Formats: sequence, C-alpha cells, structure tokens
Amino acid sequence: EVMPTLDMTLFDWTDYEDMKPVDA
Amino acid sequence: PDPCYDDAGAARRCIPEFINGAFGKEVAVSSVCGWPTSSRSCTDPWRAHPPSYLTDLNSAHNLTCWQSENLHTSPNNVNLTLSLGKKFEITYVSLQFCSPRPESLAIYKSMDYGKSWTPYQYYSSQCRRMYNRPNKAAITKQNEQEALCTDSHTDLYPLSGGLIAFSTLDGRPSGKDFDNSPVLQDWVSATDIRVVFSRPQLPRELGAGEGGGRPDEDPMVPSTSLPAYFYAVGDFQVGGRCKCNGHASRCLKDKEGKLVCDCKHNTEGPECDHCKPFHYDRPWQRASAREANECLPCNCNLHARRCRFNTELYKLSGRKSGGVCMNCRHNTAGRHCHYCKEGFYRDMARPITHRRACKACDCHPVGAAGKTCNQTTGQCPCKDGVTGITCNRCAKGYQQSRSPVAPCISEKPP
Repeated sequence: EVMPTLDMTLFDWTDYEDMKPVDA
Repeated sequence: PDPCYDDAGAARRCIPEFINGAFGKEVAVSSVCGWPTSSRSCTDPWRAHPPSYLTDLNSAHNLTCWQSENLHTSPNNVNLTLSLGKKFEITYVSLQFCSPRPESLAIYKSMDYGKSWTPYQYYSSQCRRMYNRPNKAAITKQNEQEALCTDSHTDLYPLSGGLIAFSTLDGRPSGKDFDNSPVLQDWVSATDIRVVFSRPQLPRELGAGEGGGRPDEDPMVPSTSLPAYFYAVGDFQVGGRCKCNGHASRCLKDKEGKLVCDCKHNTEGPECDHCKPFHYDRPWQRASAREANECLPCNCNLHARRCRFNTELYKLSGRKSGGVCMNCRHNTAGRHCHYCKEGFYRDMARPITHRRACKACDCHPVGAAGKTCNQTTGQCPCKDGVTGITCNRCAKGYQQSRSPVAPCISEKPP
C-alpha cells in the first residue's frame, strides 16, 4: 500500500510561518 | 618522433641541440677601429674591422678580425657584449685572437638580460692585483660557483692566433653530478656574456716584466706613455644549449621574435620553468636523465578547471599527488571533486565524471528533519512517522496531522 504524499494545504501554519514553503 | 617522449609515449628528458650561441649575432663593442677617430685603413670598407667579424663564419682561408681603435693607456677596458636573447646553459666561451692575447681579461655573465653582471672567469698574470683573486685557486664544492683567476693563456706568444677558452664546468667537483647540482645548473645559466680586455701585453724592451708590467708596478694605475696598441679578435664563440630544463628539444621564435623553448611535459614559460595551469599535482621539477619529472594534471573528475598545489598533502601521499581542486562544479565537492556536496547525493548509475553524477536530495520541507541526505542512497532524515526517500509520506499506521512539526501521527490512540 502506497501512502499519499503529504498535503501541504492541510497543515496549520499559524505558529510556523517561518517553516512554510512558498508553494504551501 | 618527438625526442621528449619514448616509443611508448612516456615522457623523457629532452634538450635542445648544442650550438654556438654567438654565431651571426651582433656583438656590442666599446671600441672599434676607425671610430670615433678616423683611421685611414679602417675607414676603407675593404680594410674595415667591424664587430660583425667576431661572429661571422670563421674560415682559415679568409680570416676576418674585429679590431679595437688604437689605444695609448693601460688599464683601458674594451668590452665585447653578446646578448643571447634568452637564457642559455653555457658550456664554453672562447676567443681566437688576431692580436697578441691581452695580459688581463675578464669574462662576465648576466642572468637578467644585462641588468646585473657576475664575474665568470679571469685571466691575468697578476690575478691578485688586477682582480683581487689568487692565481689558480683550488676548486672545491664551496667555491665552484665563483669566478676564478688563472695566469694561463696570458703569454705574449703567439703574437696572432692565440686562443682563450673558458669551459664553465671544467674542474668543478659537482660537474660529474650536474643533474643533482642546482648550484652548477645556475652557474652555467646566462642570458648575456661580456668580455673585458683590461690590459695589453707590452713589449719587454719597454721595461715590461713577465705579464706586461713590472712586478712592483700597480697595474691599476693608468699609464699614459705607452705605444699605440689594439685588440683584435677573429672568432668569438659561446657554446651551449638553449635552457629549457630538460622539457624541450628546441627553441623557437615567438610572435614577437623572442626566442622561447618549445615546451613539452605539460610545462610552460621561457625556460619551461613552471607547470601549465591545472598541472600542479606535483611541484615543477627539472627533468633529469633518470626521471622526466613531467607536470601532471590534477584529478578533478572533470568538475574543476583550476587546482592548487598543497605541499603537506603531497608529502602525506608519499610524494605522489598534491593537487587540490578549486571551485568544483556540478554540485561536487572534495579535494578531487570526488563526492557530492551537501544537499546532493551520488547517482550511482552515472560515473563520477558525469556532469549529473550528483542529484539534489530534494528532502521534503516538512517531512524531513534536515536537508542533507545519505550520500549514496539519497535517503533524507525523516521525522517520526514519516517515510519515503524524500520523507514525503506518512508511514504505515500513521496519518497526516495539522502540525508541520509532527506531520504524521500514529493512527492508534496513545
């Protein structure tokens, strides 16, 4: 079973703006 | 076949042919018959004695001699200066006289195209008084690179046809091991040769003693009551080889007409005296009969164009390799650009020399714990519960969370 790739839109970037990729 | 390489293509020492470096060259003279004082015989073109006669074809059937003007004082230096146009390794300097040989004569050499001069050899019946040197001093390893003085070849006779020949290595102890003697290699090197006639032979009836002067006479005090005399030389030779340090078999004229070595063995410079760029895997060395000492290219796996030599690394390698590549490209790194730089990993399907031998790690910005992957597998360091080469998926039994710090959480409740 191949797991789906991480969906960047699901993350809550509120406290992690510095980690947020440009395309997220 | 190229004499700088053997039949198998391996480098070997090569040297330009032995020549008379003076032949056909212009010699600058400080005095010439008929100038500045007009002389009836020398101003006649058929009886002229110009300096070109010093270095023209020396024929016994048609002996042509340069002559100085008539001189009346002594000492009165007359100079002959020959520019070889390039550094040569001199074997001998010889002069064949049409006049009696001078009583005192000095040979000098320059290694910087005439800017400075070094004594090469003295001839005088009064070595100490004229040149402050002992007569016929023993040649040892300590003084073998110094000019010596001898009273040989200073006899009045023969009145014409006398020879003075200075052999640069004759009697020098290290001459037998010239390859390993930087001192003598330097000693024989010259760009210019100058001969200075200092004192003439004087007839004995004028009161001159052995060697043209009374023993108690100071040869440096000018005498003005001498009969007219002149120096005359039929042949001035400077035998040697164009200096290329064993890395060229010939010298050629460059675009500016300047004589330069036709360098081989990855060397360059007027005397093949340094390695070509990117050929510094070992230091430049002169070629010897035993070892060509060719300059070797640095091993940069086709990823760099420049390298530098590191002495410590060279010693540590057992004097085999000391080159350090500079500005490795194609995402490579290391002394030989032989591994991938941080953030890249080696694509084992391609040789290290391939320009795409290093691939980007491409670690996931959230799933990976860092940007550096395994150099051989490309595996990025994954956060807990994350899997995949680039750490871009949750492992089995985990699911994506909303936290970028812990992107995958266990599906089982804690």
